[in-house]
Amino acid sequence: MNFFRLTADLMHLLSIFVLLLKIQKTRSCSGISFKTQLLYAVVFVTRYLDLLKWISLYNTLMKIFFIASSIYILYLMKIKFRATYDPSQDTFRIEFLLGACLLLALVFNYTFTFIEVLWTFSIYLEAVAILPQLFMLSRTGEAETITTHYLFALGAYRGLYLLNWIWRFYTEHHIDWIVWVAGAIQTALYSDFFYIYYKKVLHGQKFELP
Amino acid sequence: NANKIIKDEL
Repeated sequence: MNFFRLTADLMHLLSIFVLLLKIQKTRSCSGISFKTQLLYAVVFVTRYLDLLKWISLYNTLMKIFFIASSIYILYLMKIKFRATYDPSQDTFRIEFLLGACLLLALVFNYTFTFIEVLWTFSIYLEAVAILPQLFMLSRTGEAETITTHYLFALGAYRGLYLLNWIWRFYTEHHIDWIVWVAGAIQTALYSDFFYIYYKKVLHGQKFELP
Repeated sequence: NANKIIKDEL
């Protein structure tokens, strides 16, 4: 564990708490893409098939939290606050993402086993899981401030993982190409968002696309 | 060896 990775994981936790806070406080999931949340649930379930493999208490607790919270968010969006979800705003075709990621995972993986291919699939899928949310944002052209804090925390988590990998490469000679390439793409997807968040939200303005 | 990558990250 290093500073970057711990901070990244804490940002990831924070992002989920901010999302839960947004839904509970406003009693609405408007502005949140169900499709992105669905993809995250798929990501966590397919990645943590090794849940019973012991690495550390930290590792196990975090995995349980990510699986449980992602499914809980689906429950909130699909059942508890269903009336506040507007599917007509959430029109990104995730079938293509799922298909492309599965295909890539079948071709580019470390070992061709069931568990390993699904792990690789989850890495690729996480990289693009935010696209339905960003697409929704670009369609509506604006977002509630708390929703932008959620997205910022989520993007910061990915950015910090890049620093963690650089750190681990030099201190441990840790190499993981699949995770690096996917992580770099994932972080790059946030660059436009980061720019507007910095220009607008951090200066006290409403998040609006130019 | 890629198989030796320890999946300790989340």
